[in-house]
Amino acid sequence: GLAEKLQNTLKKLRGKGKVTEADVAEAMREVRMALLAADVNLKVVKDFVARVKERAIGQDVLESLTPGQQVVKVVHDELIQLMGGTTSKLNMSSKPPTVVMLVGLQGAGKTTTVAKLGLYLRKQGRRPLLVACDVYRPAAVKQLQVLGNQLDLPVFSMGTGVSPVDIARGATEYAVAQGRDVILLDTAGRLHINEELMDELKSIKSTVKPHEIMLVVDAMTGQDAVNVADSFHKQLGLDGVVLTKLDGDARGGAALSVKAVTGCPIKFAGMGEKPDALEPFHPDRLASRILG
Amino acid sequence: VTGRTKIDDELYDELEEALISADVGAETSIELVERLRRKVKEQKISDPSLLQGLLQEEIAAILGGEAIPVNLGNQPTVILIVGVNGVGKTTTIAKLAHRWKQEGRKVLLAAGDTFRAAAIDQLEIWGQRVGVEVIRHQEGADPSAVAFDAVQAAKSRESDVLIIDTAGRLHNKSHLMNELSKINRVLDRAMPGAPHETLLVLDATTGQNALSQARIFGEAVGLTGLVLTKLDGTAKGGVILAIHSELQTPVKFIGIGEKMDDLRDFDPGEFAKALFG
Ligand SMILES: Nc1nc2c(ncn2[C@@H]2O[C@H](COP(=O)(O)OP(=O)(O)OP(=O)(O)O)[C@@H](O)[C@H]2O)c(=O)[nH]1
Ligand SMILES: Nc1nc2c(ncn2[C@@H]2O[C@H](COP(=O)(O)OP(=O)(O)OP(=O)(O)O)[C@@H](O)[C@H]2O)c(=O)[nH]1
Ligand SMILES: [Mg+2]
Ligand SMILES: [Mg+2]
Repeated sequence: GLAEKLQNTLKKLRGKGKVTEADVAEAMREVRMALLAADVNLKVVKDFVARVKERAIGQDVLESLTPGQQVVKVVHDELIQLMGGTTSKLNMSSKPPTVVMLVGLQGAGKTTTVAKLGLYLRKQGRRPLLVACDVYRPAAVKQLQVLGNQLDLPVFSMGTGVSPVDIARGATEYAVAQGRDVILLDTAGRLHINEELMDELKSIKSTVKPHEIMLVVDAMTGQDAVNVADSFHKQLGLDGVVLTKLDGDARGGAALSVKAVTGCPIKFAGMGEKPDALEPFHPDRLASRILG
Repeated sequence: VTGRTKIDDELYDELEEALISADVGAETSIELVERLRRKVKEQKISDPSLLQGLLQEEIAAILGGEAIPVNLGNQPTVILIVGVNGVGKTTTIAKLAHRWKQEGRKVLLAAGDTFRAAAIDQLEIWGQRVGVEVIRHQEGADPSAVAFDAVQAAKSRESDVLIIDTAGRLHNKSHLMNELSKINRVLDRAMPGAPHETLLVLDATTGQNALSQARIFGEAVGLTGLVLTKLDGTAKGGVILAIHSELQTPVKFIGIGEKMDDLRDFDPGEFAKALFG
């Protein structure tokens, strides 16, 4: 991984007495290549490497007996700093029901994550309601109903002939009547550049005023993660991110890009297809994964 | 990359960064720009406005002059659709079925995803919309049994094409890759030579992990082509360059939307241009 590469690059400098700017430049190239290979966005990589370089030409690295180790430590520390702390708390409303809306590109894992969150919240003593707001994708409503059935969680649906805005509104009324204290809105996958569908999300937002809007992002997303996250954040305002399919072997650099460009915490990690495969996101684990 | 007056390092860096931003990958991007530098030197090119076009030509050439079509010469032609979760396999099958039905062919579908919630329902709805039959078993059935059954059905109905849907699966899950290999063997047993095409569906928003997907799915079942979906978004799918140079797997179709006619033949020239779009 990167740690090894950096150790090797800078190991040959031991006993040379002093690490030069050129040596550091070569080490920074290694960092850049490693982060790009891990799918971190190019602009995020440049900013990151600039910060690391600043610290790498500092006294504690240049005068160290093991400069390679020092640089690795700097990279690791900067990654942890950038990713932020562990925060898997959803913004809960003081007056129930709390409304949580999940949004994101097609196929990212929203419907599956809504079911997982329902199970997670019930284990915490909550009374969640899953809401089928995807009226477009064939059998999307049925998909959520099947998941709800498997987990013995209630699913609110008004079929596919009603607008998602009306479904969301109907769900909040139903939740109040039935004493459900968290509403989880599953929305249809959409492109950030589809004005009509982004307007639909804005409309749902202004109608039911979610306390938590989470962007669901596939861990294998490449350079485009920044465009998507930035656009969804600017248009809707995000409170958090869920990174899915972390049980794969993608390095997950998209996580860094999303955090860097939106500042939003990644709150949960999808670790599999089963309903219990949801964990609080651990930034330090992702940092190690990106370093490889 | 416009409005430049001379060819300098800055211009080459800009081109390299455009490729990286398109998910071509750092190593491949560096290689491509190195080749361009040599070409510029050899051909004594001095006009900076020509460079992007030269790079596009190089990329289109690497991807092969023309698309290699799907071979529909068997009766039935059996096509296996594979890929990781959520990339667009089921929707792509609907698009392919629609296209070939429009061409007057008899198409049959097989609901080989017996695992995910409402996966069979999803394909059945598409089947109804497109106007083709879907062979299915119950949820939780053995997908190999569905595949075998579908081949028998295709033969008895004298279908021209049989397209088999499979559950999304991550390539690092060996038991799931074994399940896929088994489906592959069962198809060959049901009809020697089948599947005649195995298409890996890749999501254009995927980064460098797509290369691992192509390698491992290729090792498990052998691929005859790729389908690159969601190119109607802002992602460029540049990783297919590395897949092509390492594995020679050709992209046969691209997905540009969620409707049944949002399918196009792969055009290397268009693709190369769009990388810089
Ligand atoms: N391995 C794995 N698969 C996942 C995970 N999360 C979701 N999936 C799978 O990814 C695929 C897509 O999940 P969906 O929940 O349908 O995605 P979606 O975002 O609702 O899709 P659209 O509604 O079409 O936009 C399914 O096959 C899921 O089982 C995860 O954390 N790990
Ligand atoms: N914008 C866009 N969306 C697409 C395209 N192809 C598929 N989709 C959408 O991507 C999502 C996932 O598509 P599916 O066909 O269910 O994907 P899949 O690979 O079968 O998913 P699993 O079976 O769960 O692994 C759906 O919302 C589709 O409408 C495309 O070319 N463009
Ligand atoms: Mg969904
Ligand atoms: Mg499917």
